[in-house]
Amino acid sequence: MNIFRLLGDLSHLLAIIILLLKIWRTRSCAGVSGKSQILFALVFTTRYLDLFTNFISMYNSAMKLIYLVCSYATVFLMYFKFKATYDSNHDTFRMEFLVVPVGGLAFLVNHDFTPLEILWTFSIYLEAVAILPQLFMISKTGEAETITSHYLFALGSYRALYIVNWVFRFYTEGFFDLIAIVAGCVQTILYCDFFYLYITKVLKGKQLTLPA
Amino acid sequence: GWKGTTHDEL
Repeated sequence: MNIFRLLGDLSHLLAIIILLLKIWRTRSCAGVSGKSQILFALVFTTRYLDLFTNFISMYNSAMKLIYLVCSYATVFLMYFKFKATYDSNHDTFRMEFLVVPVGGLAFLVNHDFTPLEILWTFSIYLEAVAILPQLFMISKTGEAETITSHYLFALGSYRALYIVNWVFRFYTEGFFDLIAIVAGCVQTILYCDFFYLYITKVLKGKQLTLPA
Repeated sequence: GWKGTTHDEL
């Protein structure tokens, strides 16, 4: 464990908590893409299947459980409890356009052709593109609530910090996982234009609006 | 059994 990975994990945890609290306290999931949340729940499910078979540390197991519980709780709130506030008209990105190619790629490019490893690879590739329905929804509505933009900033920062962690691990322990690194770079690049808008607008107290 | 390399990152 290094400070970059710890900050990354905390940023990820912060993002998940921000979103869950936003939905719970405002009793509304307006402006949030339920499809992205379903994809994130799928990412954690396929990545953490080794939760009970491969113990790394208390921290590792605890965080995996928290991510799983929070992501399913968010999906539950969006599609059941506060279903009336779910904006399905703007959340129209076709998830199968992501899941099918990612599933195929996971079969073709992986470290080890075993069920657990292919599912882990699937989760890594899927996480890289899971935010697309959310970004697509914001481009359709042309704006995002400030709290949603904080959620996205924390979520985007987490994988950017992981990239720094991978550089650090490469130089300190010679460790690198090319699949995670390439997918992590793609994932972070997808946030770039959002990062620009967040820093130039939200941090100046303005509403996050996309140029129509 | 399910092998797979162990991943220590979240």
